[in-house]
Amino acid sequence: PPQTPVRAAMNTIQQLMIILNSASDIPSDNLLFYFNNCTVNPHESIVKRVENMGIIFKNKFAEAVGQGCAEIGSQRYKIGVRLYYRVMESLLKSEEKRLSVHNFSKLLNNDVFHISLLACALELVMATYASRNASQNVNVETDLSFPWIINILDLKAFELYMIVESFIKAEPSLTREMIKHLECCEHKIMESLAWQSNSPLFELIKQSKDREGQADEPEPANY
Amino acid sequence: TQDYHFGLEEGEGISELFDCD
Repeated sequence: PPQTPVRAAMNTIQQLMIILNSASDIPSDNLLFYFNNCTVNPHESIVKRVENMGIIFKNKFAEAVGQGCAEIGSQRYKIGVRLYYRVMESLLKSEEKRLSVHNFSKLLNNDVFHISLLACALELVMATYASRNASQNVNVETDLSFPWIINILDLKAFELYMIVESFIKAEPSLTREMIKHLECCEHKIMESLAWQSNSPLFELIKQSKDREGQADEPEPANY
Repeated sequence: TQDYHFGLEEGEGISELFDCD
């Protein structure tokens, strides 16, 4: 039978639970294998970052929704972290296959990579639960919809944009609704958020122009 | 994922995107 919005939202949550049922709150053995293969082992910094981001997330969630919902925020964060570790492992496996590389020291010690991956996982969890509440007309959440998550984690919109496609590729079990939501976030970023004055996008554009040697040509008037 | 428009080119992955190749 055709899905009602409630059914669709519930299916998405169920799917998220199925995906994460077997996922772990801490790095898996496979992940530890990759960590140990790094020139600089990132294990400690990754776990510490998850802890620190957790404190920020829970405080901001409680601030936004109410102290009575602090435990809900805690649960959301926990689910997000499971998805973060699961997708990280899948990303590394595919990079290992693609590049025939086993030492991911630079990537795994890159702060922005981890925060954008965690933010993407948390955004998906937040959207999944928010859509359920919206379809049941339950107004529990104040506006925690995107870009709330990148604002509280102090992440640039374009930095999140860089991870979305790889995230979707790395997690084949995402539902249509989840993928649609991430695509919607991408559109919001490219339509406006990525063009804010402090966006790293401008530097990337400048670098690519420099690389193409266009810098020394006079810019055509229509620029 | 059939609805999603993948745009990364061959040889572009997370390592290149985060400048860690």
